[in-house]
Amino acid sequence: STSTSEGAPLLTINHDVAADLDSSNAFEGPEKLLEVWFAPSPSALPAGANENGLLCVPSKTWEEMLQLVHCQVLSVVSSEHMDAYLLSE
Amino acid sequence: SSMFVFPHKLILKTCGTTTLLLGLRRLLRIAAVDAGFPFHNVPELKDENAMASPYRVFYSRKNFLFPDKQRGPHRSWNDEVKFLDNLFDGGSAYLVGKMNGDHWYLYITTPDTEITPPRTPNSEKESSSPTRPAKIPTGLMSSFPQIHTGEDYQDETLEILMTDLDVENAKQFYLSHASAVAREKIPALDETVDVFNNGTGPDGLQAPMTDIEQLTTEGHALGTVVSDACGLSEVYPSSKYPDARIDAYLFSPCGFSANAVIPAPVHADAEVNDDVKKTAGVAHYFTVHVTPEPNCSFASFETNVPGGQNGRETSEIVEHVVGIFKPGRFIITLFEAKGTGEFRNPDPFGLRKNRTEAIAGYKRVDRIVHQFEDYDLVFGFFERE
Repeated sequence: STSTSEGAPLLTINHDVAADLDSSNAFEGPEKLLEVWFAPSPSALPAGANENGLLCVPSKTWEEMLQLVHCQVLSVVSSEHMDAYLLSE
Repeated sequence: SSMFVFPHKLILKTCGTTTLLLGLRRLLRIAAVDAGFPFHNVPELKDENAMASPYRVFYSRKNFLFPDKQRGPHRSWNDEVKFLDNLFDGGSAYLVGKMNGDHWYLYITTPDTEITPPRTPNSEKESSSPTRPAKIPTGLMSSFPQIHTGEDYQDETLEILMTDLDVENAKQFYLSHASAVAREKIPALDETVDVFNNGTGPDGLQAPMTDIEQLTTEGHALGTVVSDACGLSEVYPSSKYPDARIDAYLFSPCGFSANAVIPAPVHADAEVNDDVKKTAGVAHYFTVHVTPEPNCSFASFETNVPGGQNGRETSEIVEHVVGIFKPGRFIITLFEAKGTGEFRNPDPFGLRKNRTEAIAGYKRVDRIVHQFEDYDLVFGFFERE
């Protein structure tokens, strides 16, 4: 993990996945793009939801979901308001 | 492929033959079980079908280059719509652009006073209580005071989908090319290596060759080299976005992906205007994915950094990105929440002015505007002059 300054986004690399990734069979660039909102804004989370909303979900849990999609996590940039996952496909 | 997790929403973008929609039920379940978002499709959370009710859903994609190779629900747009309609009530599906050319599909649900609950799988329909829940408790309602207006939340997503990339220019997204660029960048180390190679380094120790190998072959190291060399790092320059962080990866033998987290600029109160206020405390992103092979070349760029922030208009961003990838043709979509009731960015790429050269070097072929209940969509299709 590396971070440049206090509070700045933090990069974590999953070296196991990143080390031997081969893209020789890639052929379809156009992506499928899904956005699912559970509240109108971060400041309007519904009662009962964790105060950090989806940010409370551990990476491992997302990785299990991503297995259904056929993707793996290469690296993550974590910040106060968002986590950005770079994926293998 | 990329995924962005916010407190209130998740964005998942995957290419190739990934089966993105097969992850959707699990996503909704995680939102209910792990994050505590309300669910309405079953009486109890311990029911394995419990899934959070989304406030709203967007699903979109360009037409595939090789649709026959897709799997699962992605074999056709109709299959995808059926899959989503099975899960949500009241979704709307659109095709935007030429049916016999490059076009773009969109599926959208609208927020309503009853959060659109997902349905349980048909097989359970008979056995469980009605899938259509009773009205959500008013308490819950009160926690969504802004459900209709989105007043306090500015949302704008720009996507640029580029095909037929310039072949020569696309070489910079090949590992062999990037390694050469990386090697040029670390000449000093190179000499050190020579010394170490013959075992007579300054302190007589053998330098770990892997350092150099890593710097010139490891996906993330090369990803950073390519981000800088191709100009991507300057789309939102560190001079204006000091806390921005780019995570880039160069695939082997070729291909490139990058995410950037761009914390919203924080201004001294005196300078804050309404727009900035709306973005304070919100993180923005951009994401880029490149498939450089000539027979299927493609590059995508997506960002939710509001156009005009820090002085960079949407059209400038588009010109910068198109300048990096030099596509033969490209689609632009700009999706903008109508929170203020005004179409904030009426003419993001000079489309309305009928200027054939809205983007330098390209001719605008199509311009299509869709106005949804609370979002406006501007779609543009351009071809190289």
